[in-house]
This record gives sequence, C-alpha cells and structure tokens, in this order.
Amino acid sequence: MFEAQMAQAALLKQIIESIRELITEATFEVSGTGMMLQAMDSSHVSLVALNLRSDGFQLFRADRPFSMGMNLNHMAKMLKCAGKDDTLTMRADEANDLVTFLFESPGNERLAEFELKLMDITSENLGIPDAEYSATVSMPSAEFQRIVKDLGSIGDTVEITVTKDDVRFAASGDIGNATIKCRQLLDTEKPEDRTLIEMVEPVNLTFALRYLINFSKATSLAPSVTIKLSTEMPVVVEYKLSDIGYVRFYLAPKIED
Amino acid sequence: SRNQWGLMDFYGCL
Repeated sequence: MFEAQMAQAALLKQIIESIRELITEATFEVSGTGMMLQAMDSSHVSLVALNLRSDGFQLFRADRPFSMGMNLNHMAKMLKCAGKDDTLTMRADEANDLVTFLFESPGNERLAEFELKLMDITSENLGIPDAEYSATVSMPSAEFQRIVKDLGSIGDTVEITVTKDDVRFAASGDIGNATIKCRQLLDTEKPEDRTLIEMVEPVNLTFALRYLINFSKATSLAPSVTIKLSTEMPVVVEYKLSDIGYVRFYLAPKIED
Repeated sequence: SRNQWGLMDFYGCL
C-alpha cells in the first residue's frame, strides 16, 4: 500500500509539466524515503532525476518499495483537473495496476478521484556518482531561462565558460554571434537574486541549447538554479523544490572530434 | 564539428 498527501496538487502538476516533453514515460520508485524518478530522453543525451522526500509530504506511507510506471502525458492530463489550491492524495497498491489521484478543495466541498492506469516500463537506470565539480554557478532561474532562450534564437549550441570572475554563455549561428556574461553578484536583498560562482578550476564546455531550453521549463519551480560543470562531463542543472526535494537535469556535452 | 556524447559514455547502467 502506498499513500502520500501533498498540500498542493499544483506542485506535482508543475513538476510533470516541466519534464514531460523530455520524457514521456517514467517509473516512479516509491519507498520509505520518498518518491524518486530517473529517466533518460529517447536519444539518451539528457536525463531527469526527481527526488521527493517523504518528510516533505503531509502524509507518506509506503509499506514496501513499489514501482509505478506512468505515461507522463496521461498523468499531466489528470493533474490538470486539480483546482489551483486543491490538496493531492496519491494511492496505489500492488494488487491493482492503478494509481488514484484525489483532489480535494480547501473547504472539502469537492472531492475528485482520478484513476490512472500504471504500465510496465523497461528503463535503464544510470549510476551517477556523487562528484566534485570544477565549477558551480547559482543564479536566478528566470535569468538562466532568458539566457538559453535568447541564445537559442542565435545558434544551436552554447559554449559555457566559467572563470573566477564571471560565467559566459556564447552562441554562434548564420546571422551572427552572441555572448552573455554574468558577473558574481552577492550583495542582493533576496538570496535568490544572487549569482554565485564557485570555481575550483576554469571550465569551458559546449551543450545543445534545445535541451537547456527544455530544462528551463522548470523555472517556475524554484527562484534559483544551480549549474554544475566539469570538463568533459555532463552538466547538472538543479532546481531545488523548497522543503521537499529537487529536480535535476543532466546533459552530455558536445566534444570536439 | 562537435560530437554529441550520450550519457552512457559517462555513466554506467545500474
């Protein structure tokens, strides 16, 4: 038996909306520690890792580890039916190939029950080691989204260069070139407005912009985004979900022949 | 031109 209650159905709806273009099917692994999902896009170039800790839920019960394979587009269709302020309760047990989403209005006057068919998904889970990164950049998530969208209109790839003073994003295309340089900015009223650069060694990496633009669909989930880079390694783009977990995106770099 | 690496070039399957 699995049962979990979230104060805001809108949070899960937003999470699924932000990842469903990258991955259409995924298996949620449920256990006493929470709900986790790891899935690669069909080209095996990028990966989504979602972690929702059990202590971030209002109620969380998982008697034993349990896998729930879901079509994320179908899940999104149901989550769209939740009211803005509805609570969400998820229920599933191993006897049925169904997960139930219960949407309850704040005054308890409306209770909607949606049952989603679960599916068997064969997926390859990657073992991603905890690594030290050469450079870690935290910046406002809206700023990162603007940069990748702006550069996406110039070129297909972005070259990211981190030095101790700044982080540069550069793109080139048929119409010309663009470089956006962000300096470290620590003296801000709100911590989420900061741009923080932690650099062990300078890095310079190139990535396909369309994936980064896709990752930035998660902007509404967190005011700040953290980008972790090491030479010739996949980049990690992390959005922290306050009090409950994170969504991380991994993207393999482009490397010169 | 640049090569697009896949994630399996970096991480092993579990």
